[in-house]
Amino acid sequence: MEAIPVSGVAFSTNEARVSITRVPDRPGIAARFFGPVAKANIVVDLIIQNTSIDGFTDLTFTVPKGDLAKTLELVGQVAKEIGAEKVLSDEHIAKVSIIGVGMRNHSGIASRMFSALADAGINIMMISTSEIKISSVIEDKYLELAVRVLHDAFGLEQARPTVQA
Amino acid sequence: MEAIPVSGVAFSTNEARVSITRVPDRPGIAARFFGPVAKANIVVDLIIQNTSIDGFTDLTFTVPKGDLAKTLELVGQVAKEIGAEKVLSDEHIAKVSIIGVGMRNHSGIASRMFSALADAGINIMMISTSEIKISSVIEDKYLELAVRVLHDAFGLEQARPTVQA
Ligand SMILES: C[C@@H](O)[C@H](N)C(=O)O
Ligand SMILES: C[C@@H](O)[C@H](N)C(=O)O
Repeated sequence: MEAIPVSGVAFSTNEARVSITRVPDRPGIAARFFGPVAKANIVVDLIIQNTSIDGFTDLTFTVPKGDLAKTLELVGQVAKEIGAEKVLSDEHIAKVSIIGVGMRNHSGIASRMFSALADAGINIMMISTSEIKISSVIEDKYLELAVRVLHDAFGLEQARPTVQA
Repeated sequence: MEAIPVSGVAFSTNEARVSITRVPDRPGIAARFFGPVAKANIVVDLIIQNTSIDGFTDLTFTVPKGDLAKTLELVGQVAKEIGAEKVLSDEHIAKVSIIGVGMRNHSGIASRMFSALADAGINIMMISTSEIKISSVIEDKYLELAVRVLHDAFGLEQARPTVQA
Protein backbone atom coordinates (compact mmCIF):
# COMPACT_ATOMS: atom_id res chain seq x y z
CA MET A 1 0.00 0.00 0.00
CA GLU A 2 1.57 3.31 -1.07
CA ALA A 3 2.01 5.75 1.78
CA ILE A 4 -1.04 8.01 1.59
CA PRO A 5 -0.13 11.69 2.00
CA VAL A 6 -2.91 12.51 4.48
CA SER A 7 -1.84 14.65 7.41
CA GLY A 8 -5.05 15.16 9.31
CA VAL A 9 -8.80 15.42 9.72
CA ALA A 10 -10.34 18.87 10.10
CA PHE A 11 -13.90 19.83 10.90
CA SER A 12 -16.15 22.84 11.30
CA THR A 13 -19.58 23.18 12.84
CA ASN A 14 -20.28 26.89 12.74
CA GLU A 15 -21.75 26.99 9.25
CA ALA A 16 -25.30 26.79 7.94
CA ARG A 17 -26.23 25.78 4.40
CA VAL A 18 -28.31 27.93 2.04
CA SER A 19 -29.56 26.35 -1.21
CA ILE A 20 -31.46 28.03 -4.02
CA THR A 21 -33.10 25.36 -6.17
CA ARG A 22 -33.75 25.48 -9.92
CA VAL A 23 -32.00 28.70 -10.82
CA PRO A 24 -31.72 29.39 -14.57
CA ASP A 25 -28.31 28.35 -15.82
CA ARG A 26 -27.35 31.51 -17.71
CA PRO A 27 -24.57 34.09 -17.28
CA GLY A 28 -25.04 36.56 -14.43
CA ILE A 29 -27.19 34.45 -12.09
CA ALA A 30 -24.44 33.54 -9.60
CA ALA A 31 -23.28 37.18 -9.51
CA ARG A 32 -26.85 38.29 -8.68
CA PHE A 33 -26.79 36.21 -5.48
CA PHE A 34 -23.28 36.89 -4.26
CA GLY A 35 -23.35 40.67 -4.80
CA PRO A 36 -25.83 41.44 -1.96
CA VAL A 37 -24.26 38.81 0.34
CA ALA A 38 -20.82 40.36 -0.18
CA LYS A 39 -22.17 43.88 0.33
CA ALA A 40 -23.60 42.79 3.70
CA ASN A 41 -20.08 41.56 4.60
CA ILE A 42 -21.28 38.01 5.14
CA VAL A 43 -18.40 35.52 4.95
CA VAL A 44 -19.13 32.69 2.54
CA ASP A 45 -17.21 29.44 3.04
CA LEU A 46 -18.20 26.64 0.64
CA ILE A 47 -19.84 27.40 -2.70
CA ILE A 48 -21.11 24.39 -4.64
CA GLN A 49 -22.86 24.36 -7.99
CA ASN A 50 -23.11 21.27 -10.12
CA THR A 51 -23.65 21.34 -13.86
CA SER A 52 -27.23 21.88 -15.05
CA ILE A 53 -29.16 19.07 -16.68
CA ASP A 54 -32.28 20.74 -18.11
CA GLY A 55 -31.14 24.37 -18.16
CA PHE A 56 -31.62 24.74 -14.40
CA THR A 57 -29.34 23.98 -11.47
CA ASP A 58 -29.12 24.41 -7.68
CA LEU A 59 -26.72 26.86 -6.06
CA THR A 60 -25.56 26.11 -2.51
CA PHE A 61 -23.24 27.97 -0.17
CA THR A 62 -22.49 28.07 3.54
CA VAL A 63 -22.43 31.05 5.90
CA PRO A 64 -21.84 31.42 9.65
CA LYS A 65 -24.95 30.30 11.56
CA GLY A 66 -25.28 33.79 13.01
CA ASP A 67 -25.68 35.27 9.53
CA LEU A 68 -28.28 32.78 8.29
CA ALA A 69 -31.40 34.94 8.84
CA LYS A 70 -29.85 37.95 7.08
CA THR A 71 -28.60 35.77 4.21
CA LEU A 72 -32.05 34.21 3.69
CA GLU A 73 -33.59 37.69 3.51
CA LEU A 74 -31.12 38.86 0.87
CA VAL A 75 -31.16 35.66 -1.14
CA GLY A 76 -34.95 35.28 -0.93
CA GLN A 77 -35.37 38.64 -2.64
CA VAL A 78 -33.13 37.72 -5.59
CA ALA A 79 -34.66 34.23 -5.85
CA LYS A 80 -38.07 35.82 -6.34
CA GLU A 81 -36.76 38.29 -8.92
CA ILE A 82 -35.20 35.57 -11.08
CA GLY A 83 -37.99 33.02 -10.58
CA ALA A 84 -35.97 30.35 -8.75
CA GLU A 85 -37.98 27.47 -7.32
CA LYS A 86 -37.26 27.76 -3.59
CA VAL A 87 -34.71 28.71 -0.96
CA LEU A 88 -33.79 26.03 1.57
CA SER A 89 -31.50 26.15 4.57
CA ASP A 90 -30.10 23.76 7.14
CA GLU A 91 -28.29 24.70 10.34
CA HIS A 92 -27.63 21.13 11.43
CA ILE A 93 -24.62 20.50 9.24
CA ALA A 94 -20.96 19.86 9.90
CA LYS A 95 -18.07 19.85 7.46
CA VAL A 96 -15.42 17.17 7.82
CA SER A 97 -12.27 17.26 5.69
CA ILE A 98 -9.28 15.07 4.90
CA ILE A 99 -6.15 17.19 4.55
CA GLY A 100 -2.99 16.18 2.70
CA VAL A 101 -0.46 17.72 0.36
CA GLY A 102 0.09 15.86 -2.90
CA MET A 103 -3.51 14.66 -2.62
CA ARG A 104 -4.27 15.20 -6.32
CA ASN A 105 -2.74 11.94 -7.45
CA HIS A 106 -4.52 9.71 -4.98
CA SER A 107 -8.15 9.34 -5.96
CA GLY A 108 -8.00 6.38 -3.62
CA ILE A 109 -8.22 8.85 -0.76
CA ALA A 110 -11.67 9.94 -1.84
CA SER A 111 -12.75 6.33 -2.11
CA ARG A 112 -11.36 5.54 1.34
CA MET A 113 -13.01 8.58 2.92
CA PHE A 114 -16.41 7.86 1.37
CA SER A 115 -16.20 4.16 2.30
CA ALA A 116 -15.31 4.96 5.90
CA LEU A 117 -18.33 7.26 6.20
CA ALA A 118 -20.57 4.73 4.44
CA ASP A 119 -19.51 1.87 6.71
CA ALA A 120 -20.48 4.03 9.70
CA GLY A 121 -23.88 4.68 8.11
CA ILE A 122 -23.15 8.39 7.61
CA ASN A 123 -24.78 10.02 4.59
CA ILE A 124 -22.73 12.50 2.57
CA MET A 125 -24.88 15.57 1.84
CA MET A 126 -22.33 17.59 -0.16
CA ILE A 127 -18.82 17.08 -1.52
CA SER A 128 -16.18 19.64 -2.43
CA THR A 129 -12.48 19.16 -3.16
CA SER A 130 -9.28 21.09 -3.64
CA GLU A 131 -5.68 19.99 -4.25
CA ILE A 132 -4.97 19.50 -0.57
CA LYS A 133 -8.40 18.70 0.78
CA ILE A 134 -11.55 16.59 0.35
CA SER A 135 -14.55 17.96 2.27
CA SER A 136 -17.83 16.23 3.01
CA VAL A 137 -20.83 17.96 4.54
CA ILE A 138 -22.74 15.64 6.84
CA GLU A 139 -25.45 15.98 9.50
CA ASP A 140 -23.93 17.58 12.59
CA LYS A 141 -25.07 14.74 14.89
CA TYR A 142 -22.58 12.41 13.15
CA LEU A 143 -19.54 14.67 13.51
CA GLU A 144 -17.77 12.89 16.40
CA LEU A 145 -18.35 9.49 14.77
CA ALA A 146 -17.13 10.79 11.42
CA VAL A 147 -13.93 12.27 12.88
CA ARG A 148 -13.21 9.00 14.68
CA VAL A 149 -13.81 6.67 11.71
CA LEU A 150 -11.76 8.90 9.42
CA HIS A 151 -8.85 8.89 11.84
CA ASP A 152 -9.04 5.09 11.87
CA ALA A 153 -9.38 4.80 8.08
CA PHE A 154 -6.22 6.82 7.51
CA GLY A 155 -4.26 5.49 10.48
CA LEU A 156 -4.01 8.89 12.11
CA GLU A 157 -3.53 9.70 15.78
CA GLN A 158 -6.75 10.94 17.37
CA ALA A 159 -4.93 13.18 19.81
CA ARG A 160 -5.65 16.65 18.54
CA PRO A 161 -8.26 16.93 15.75
CA THR A 162 -7.70 20.20 13.90
CA VAL A 163 -10.64 22.57 14.05
CA GLN A 164 -12.18 24.81 11.40
CA ALA A 165 -11.94 23.11 8.02
CA MET B 1 -11.76 49.53 -1.34
CA GLU B 2 -9.90 47.07 0.93
CA ALA B 3 -6.88 45.48 -0.73
CA ILE B 4 -8.12 42.15 -2.07
CA PRO B 5 -5.74 39.28 -1.27
CA VAL B 6 -5.83 37.75 -4.78
CA SER B 7 -2.45 36.69 -6.10
CA GLY B 8 -3.30 35.18 -9.46
CA VAL B 9 -5.52 33.46 -11.98
CA ALA B 10 -4.92 29.78 -12.69
CA PHE B 11 -6.47 27.55 -15.32
CA SER B 12 -6.52 23.98 -16.54
CA THR B 13 -7.79 22.46 -19.75
CA ASN B 14 -6.79 18.82 -19.57
CA GLU B 15 -9.84 17.60 -17.67
CA ALA B 16 -13.14 16.13 -18.79
CA ARG B 17 -16.33 16.10 -16.72
CA VAL B 18 -18.27 12.97 -15.79
CA SER B 19 -21.74 13.38 -14.21
CA ILE B 20 -24.00 10.67 -12.90
CA THR B 21 -27.52 12.06 -12.59
CA ARG B 22 -30.17 11.12 -10.01
CA VAL B 23 -28.18 8.84 -7.78
CA PRO B 24 -29.95 7.77 -4.57
CA ASP B 25 -28.80 9.95 -1.68
CA ARG B 26 -27.95 7.22 0.83
CA PRO B 27 -24.73 6.13 2.54
CA GLY B 28 -22.31 4.14 0.39
CA ILE B 29 -23.25 5.48 -3.04
CA ALA B 30 -20.26 7.82 -3.48
CA ALA B 31 -17.91 5.05 -2.33
CA ARG B 32 -19.38 2.70 -4.96
CA PHE B 33 -18.28 5.06 -7.74
CA PHE B 34 -14.87 6.08 -6.50
CA GLY B 35 -13.68 2.58 -5.56
CA PRO B 36 -13.34 1.28 -9.16
CA VAL B 37 -11.99 4.63 -10.42
CA ALA B 38 -9.29 4.61 -7.72
CA LYS B 39 -8.45 0.96 -8.41
CA ALA B 40 -7.86 1.85 -12.06
CA ASN B 41 -5.42 4.54 -10.88
CA ILE B 42 -7.40 7.31 -12.52
CA VAL B 43 -6.58 10.71 -11.02
CA VAL B 44 -9.70 12.59 -9.97
CA ASP B 45 -9.44 16.39 -9.71
CA LEU B 46 -12.73 18.12 -8.81
CA ILE B 47 -15.53 16.25 -7.07
CA ILE B 48 -18.81 18.14 -6.73
CA GLN B 49 -22.03 16.94 -5.16
CA ASN B 50 -24.77 19.30 -4.10
CA THR B 51 -27.36 18.47 -1.47
CA SER B 52 -30.28 16.31 -2.59
CA ILE B 53 -33.75 17.79 -2.89
CA ASP B 54 -36.04 14.79 -3.36
CA GLY B 55 -33.80 11.99 -2.13
CA PHE B 56 -31.71 12.03 -5.31
CA THR B 57 -28.71 14.08 -6.36
CA ASP B 58 -26.11 14.35 -9.13
CA LEU B 59 -22.48 13.38 -8.63
CA THR B 60 -19.86 15.06 -10.84
CA PHE B 61 -16.11 14.72 -11.02
CA THR B 62 -13.32 15.48 -13.46
CA VAL B 63 -10.63 13.18 -14.84
CA PRO B 64 -7.82 13.66 -17.38
CA LYS B 65 -9.27 13.67 -20.92
CA GLY B 66 -7.17 10.60 -21.75
CA ASP B 67 -8.93 8.60 -19.01
CA LEU B 68 -12.48 9.56 -19.98
CA ALA B 69 -13.38 6.42 -21.95
CA LYS B 70 -12.13 4.08 -19.20
CA THR B 71 -13.90 6.13 -16.52
CA LEU B 72 -17.22 6.03 -18.41
CA GLU B 73 -16.94 2.23 -18.68
CA LEU B 74 -16.34 1.83 -14.93
CA VAL B 75 -18.91 4.37 -13.86
CA GLY B 76 -21.53 3.17 -16.34
CA GLN B 77 -21.45 -0.28 -14.76
CA VAL B 78 -22.07 1.05 -11.23
CA ALA B 79 -24.73 3.51 -12.45
CA LYS B 80 -26.67 0.57 -13.89
CA GLU B 81 -26.31 -1.46 -10.69
CA ILE B 82 -27.67 1.31 -8.47
CA GLY B 83 -30.33 2.52 -10.90
CA ALA B 84 -28.96 6.01 -11.53
CA GLU B 85 -30.67 7.99 -14.29
CA LYS B 86 -27.83 8.56 -16.75
CA VAL B 87 -24.11 9.16 -17.15
CA LEU B 88 -23.08 12.32 -19.00
CA SER B 89 -19.67 13.61 -19.96
CA ASP B 90 -18.15 16.72 -21.49
CA GLU B 91 -14.63 17.12 -22.80
CA HIS B 92 -14.99 20.76 -23.77
CA ILE B 93 -14.51 22.24 -20.34
CA ALA B 94 -11.89 24.43 -18.75
CA LYS B 95 -11.37 25.29 -15.11
CA VAL B 96 -10.45 28.84 -14.20
CA SER B 97 -9.54 29.77 -10.62
CA ILE B 98 -8.87 32.86 -8.53
CA ILE B 99 -6.05 32.21 -6.07
CA GLY B 100 -5.43 34.16 -2.88
CA VAL B 101 -4.48 33.49 0.71
CA GLY B 102 -6.82 34.91 3.32
CA MET B 103 -9.61 34.53 0.76
CA ARG B 104 -12.14 33.22 3.30
CA ASN B 105 -13.11 36.60 4.63
CA HIS B 106 -13.77 38.24 1.31
CA SER B 107 -16.99 36.91 -0.14
CA GLY B 108 -16.72 39.96 -2.35
CA ILE B 109 -14.12 38.07 -4.36
CA ALA B 110 -16.69 35.48 -5.42
CA SER B 111 -19.08 38.22 -6.41
CA ARG B 112 -16.39 40.03 -8.41
CA MET B 113 -15.32 36.84 -10.19
CA PHE B 114 -18.86 35.84 -11.11
CA SER B 115 -19.71 39.38 -12.26
CA ALA B 116 -16.60 39.57 -14.44
CA LEU B 117 -17.52 36.28 -16.14
CA ALA B 118 -21.17 37.36 -16.46
CA ASP B 119 -20.28 40.71 -18.05
CA ALA B 120 -18.25 38.80 -20.64
CA GLY B 121 -21.26 36.56 -21.34
CA ILE B 122 -19.52 33.47 -19.96
CA ASN B 123 -21.77 30.89 -18.32
CA ILE B 124 -20.54 29.21 -15.13
CA MET B 125 -21.17 25.48 -15.41
CA MET B 126 -19.79 24.41 -12.00
CA ILE B 127 -18.42 26.14 -8.90
CA SER B 128 -16.10 24.79 -6.22
CA THR B 129 -14.20 26.65 -3.50
CA SER B 130 -11.49 26.20 -0.92
CA GLU B 131 -9.85 28.59 1.57
CA ILE B 132 -7.37 29.85 -0.99
CA LYS B 133 -9.23 29.36 -4.24
CA ILE B 134 -12.52 29.87 -6.08
CA SER B 135 -12.86 27.68 -9.19
CA SER B 136 -15.38 27.97 -11.99
CA VAL B 137 -15.80 25.40 -14.75
CA ILE B 138 -16.68 27.03 -18.05
CA GLU B 139 -16.81 25.99 -21.71
CA ASP B 140 -13.25 25.65 -22.99
CA LYS B 141 -13.83 28.05 -25.89
CA TYR B 142 -14.14 30.94 -23.40
CA LEU B 143 -10.90 30.22 -21.51
CA GLU B 144 -8.69 32.98 -22.97
CA LEU B 145 -11.48 35.54 -22.56
CA ALA B 146 -12.12 34.39 -18.97
CA VAL B 147 -8.44 34.62 -18.00
CA ARG B 148 -8.24 38.11 -19.47
CA VAL B 149 -11.39 39.52 -17.84
CA LEU B 150 -10.43 38.03 -14.50
CA HIS B 151 -6.99 39.61 -14.65
CA ASP B 152 -8.68 42.93 -15.34
CA ALA B 153 -11.31 42.50 -12.61
CA PHE B 154 -8.63 41.91 -9.99
CA GLY B 155 -6.06 44.35 -11.33
CA LEU B 156 -3.50 41.63 -11.97
CA GLU B 157 -0.62 41.62 -14.44
CA GLN B 158 -1.37 39.39 -17.44
CA ALA B 159 2.27 38.44 -17.93
CA ARG B 160 2.44 34.83 -16.86
CA PRO B 161 -0.90 33.14 -16.11
CA THR B 162 -0.29 30.16 -13.85
CA VAL B 163 -1.26 26.85 -15.39
CA GLN B 164 -2.96 23.79 -13.88
CA ALA B 165 -5.55 24.96 -11.37
C1 LIG C 1 -26.17 29.12 -12.23
C2 LIG C 1 -25.20 30.19 -12.46
O1 LIG C 1 -23.91 29.84 -12.02
C3 LIG C 1 -25.08 30.61 -13.92
N1 LIG C 1 -24.63 29.53 -14.75
C4 LIG C 1 -24.11 31.77 -14.00
O2 LIG C 1 -23.22 31.77 -14.77
O3 LIG C 1 -24.22 32.67 -13.26
C1 LIG D 1 -24.85 10.67 -3.11
C2 LIG D 1 -23.88 10.08 -2.16
O1 LIG D 1 -22.89 11.00 -1.81
C3 LIG D 1 -24.50 9.52 -0.89
N1 LIG D 1 -25.15 10.56 -0.14
C4 LIG D 1 -23.41 8.88 -0.09
O2 LIG D 1 -23.27 9.14 1.05
O3 LIG D 1 -22.66 8.13 -0.60
